[in-house]
Amino acid sequence: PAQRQRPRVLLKAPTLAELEEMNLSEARREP
Amino acid sequence: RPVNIPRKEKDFQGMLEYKKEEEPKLVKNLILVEYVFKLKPRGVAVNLIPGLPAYILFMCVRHADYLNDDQKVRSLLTSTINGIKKVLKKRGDDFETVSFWLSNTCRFLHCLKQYSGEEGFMKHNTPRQNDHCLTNFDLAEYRQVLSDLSIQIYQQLVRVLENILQPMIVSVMLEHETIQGVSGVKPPGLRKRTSSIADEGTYTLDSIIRQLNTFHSVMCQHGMDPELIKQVVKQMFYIIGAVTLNNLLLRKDMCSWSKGMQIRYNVSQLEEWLRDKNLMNSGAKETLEPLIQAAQLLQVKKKTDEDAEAICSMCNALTTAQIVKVLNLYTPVNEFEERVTVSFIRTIQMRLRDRKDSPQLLMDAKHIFPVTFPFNPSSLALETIQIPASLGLGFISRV
Repeated sequence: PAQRQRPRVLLKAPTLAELEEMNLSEARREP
Repeated sequence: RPVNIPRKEKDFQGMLEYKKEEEPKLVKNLILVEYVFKLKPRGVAVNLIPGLPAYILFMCVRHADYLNDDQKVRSLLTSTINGIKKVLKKRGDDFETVSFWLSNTCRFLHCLKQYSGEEGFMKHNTPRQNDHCLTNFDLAEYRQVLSDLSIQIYQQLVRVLENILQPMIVSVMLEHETIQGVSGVKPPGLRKRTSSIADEGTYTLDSIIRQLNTFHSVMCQHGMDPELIKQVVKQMFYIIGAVTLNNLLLRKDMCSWSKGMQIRYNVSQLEEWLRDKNLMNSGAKETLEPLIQAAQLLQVKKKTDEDAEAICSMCNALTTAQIVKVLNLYTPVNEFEERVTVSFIRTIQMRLRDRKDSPQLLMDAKHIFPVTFPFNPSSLALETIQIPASLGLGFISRV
């Protein structure tokens, strides 16, 4: 069987704090 | 509507397909729901696979990975994390909800590891499971976010169970007398405290055991990792021990030979519970050690130099301040007992002066032990997972 390769592209993730901040600014933008 | 043609399970690849615009509906129906009602319609428990929402989410991630659609993967993971946080903000005081999402967040994290393609996480995989590893994306950073989220949820779970246990502890562990007749005589001049949250007799040992049973069975039903359950139980026992000891250190009416006896009996029942649940290796019993020693201190002889030596070697989980306080508060309840003399307490202080322990009198009852989430791969074959109609996810299809 062919050797499985590791997934190649690392998906950058926001931290929990950044996610929280994003949600807050989104909530602020909403009327 | 597509015609539903029955397929053999081996034809499925353990993926779930949904349209991008259906993501909000997916998150709403899978995460932002009252699971209490979904899992137990009309009060009857439905035999769903523990961790089903986590598996469903992971199978959706797998399909987006298979499509090599990084935006779809990112968007689903972000919405998932936000959804879980939202549920916990709304229902964060409900033990079942918090336990449910702690179990599922951990399972989702384990799936991201088990199918990451990293050798260290693949040791227990079947060849078929290895075929189901992610092909295009490395989600290591999202694993870190989910691990951080799991820590937050764990801490929330501890606060919830603390709020439930707190009003019971003093009543059960100190005030309620299970052993009849041991302390028939109340210490003279001591009034019964009325500031306790519950009146004496409101909660019994049986109440706290029943509560522990409820916590344990909920966590088991949710498929929480056994190693994580052990950590929750250890934390619960720590809270029980710390709150009991702190109250004992502040209440003269709790420092008698018979209270020592009562506390030891109560502790033995808690140990029995651990044995019954096969949790003796959880570290929970050890957290009761300061309380056990305080109870022993109430019961041992406190007169001679030999007694002082025995006390100093026995009470290694208590600080000097705590030992001295218990001795100072000790109150004889009958003619066979004697007050502890000032000179005996001085002897103890002299013997313990080289100890480098903290001057702290009270235990930090709010302390939370650091939590870990040991990798726990699942033997479940993704291609066999079916989605019950009750979840309202008819718009996603098995691939």
